[in-house]
Amino acid sequence: LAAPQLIMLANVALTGEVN
Amino acid sequence: QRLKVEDALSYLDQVKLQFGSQPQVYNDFLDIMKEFKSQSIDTPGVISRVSQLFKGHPDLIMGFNTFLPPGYKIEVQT
Repeated sequence: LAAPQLIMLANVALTGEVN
Repeated sequence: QRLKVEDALSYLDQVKLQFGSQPQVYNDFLDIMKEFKSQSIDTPGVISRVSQLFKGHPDLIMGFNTFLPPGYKIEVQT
């Protein structure tokens, strides 16, 4: 199952960038 | 209602603020995010880890729920 908003949160947390 | 980068930044600030005196908690949260991105853990795995990490912080759990896909939710004990 896709979790696009969770991926976005992870990206922002780890890099500060948008996926 | 798609969340934006600003929503993520705002949530991350909230986590940092609440655990200002325990920076390890935020580091643990980053580790969970890393494992999720590397696909070491899946969405249910993230839910399990975050619900333990933020136990006793219902506002952080409810905030985290907004980033979960439909059908997933961490229950907050009241």
